[in-house]
Amino acid sequence: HALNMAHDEL
Amino acid sequence: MNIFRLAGDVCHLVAIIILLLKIWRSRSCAGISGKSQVLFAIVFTTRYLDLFTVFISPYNTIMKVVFLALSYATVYLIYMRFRNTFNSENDSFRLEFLLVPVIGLSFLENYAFTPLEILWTFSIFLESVAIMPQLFMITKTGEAESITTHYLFFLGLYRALYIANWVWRYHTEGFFDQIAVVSGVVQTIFYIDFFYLYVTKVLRGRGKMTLP
Repeated sequence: HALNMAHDEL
Repeated sequence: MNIFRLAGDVCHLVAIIILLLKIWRSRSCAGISGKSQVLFAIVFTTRYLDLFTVFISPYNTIMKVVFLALSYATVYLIYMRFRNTFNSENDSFRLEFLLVPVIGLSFLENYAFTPLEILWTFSIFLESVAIMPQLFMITKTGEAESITTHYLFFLGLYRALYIANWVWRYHTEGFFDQIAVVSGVVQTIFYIDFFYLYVTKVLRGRGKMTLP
């Protein structure tokens, strides 16, 4: 899992 | 950023503005599900909590503020300004049927068991079902004003364009957000029968959409 990825989508 | 996501965000913005203008100019929220609008305000609130902690781009920040402001303005118009035109007996969808499973699932399936991630996951799952009260109201009243169907069309189109965006990002940058993709596909599926009615009834009939 991509942990703590900054969600860059609205 | 790619053209699909930009087009999706524009459709989303257009949908929200169509609804807000309809309520404001007709000074009435007849035929609108206030519950769905409350759910959308909750979706934006729980998704954009990182508004002040994570900076992606000016576009991202501005759009988050705009979506929050417009969604709360819509809820305000429905429940405060024009509340005497709100027919709550038609807006009878039981929200707990949506909130309980969505809350449960966001605790089970998430990328990280942290408050921000669980709230983000909650907002993704909630958005996929937030339109149900509105669609339920239309099936109950058996009709929808054409403006409301245009609102629903752009709202459904926005997430369909996001699916194209995810395909594009997967092939160009290997990006794959499983939670958002699965939830987005489910959300778009809910609109498919509406899309069919919209094309066959509204675009040809140019009038109200009356369900068969």
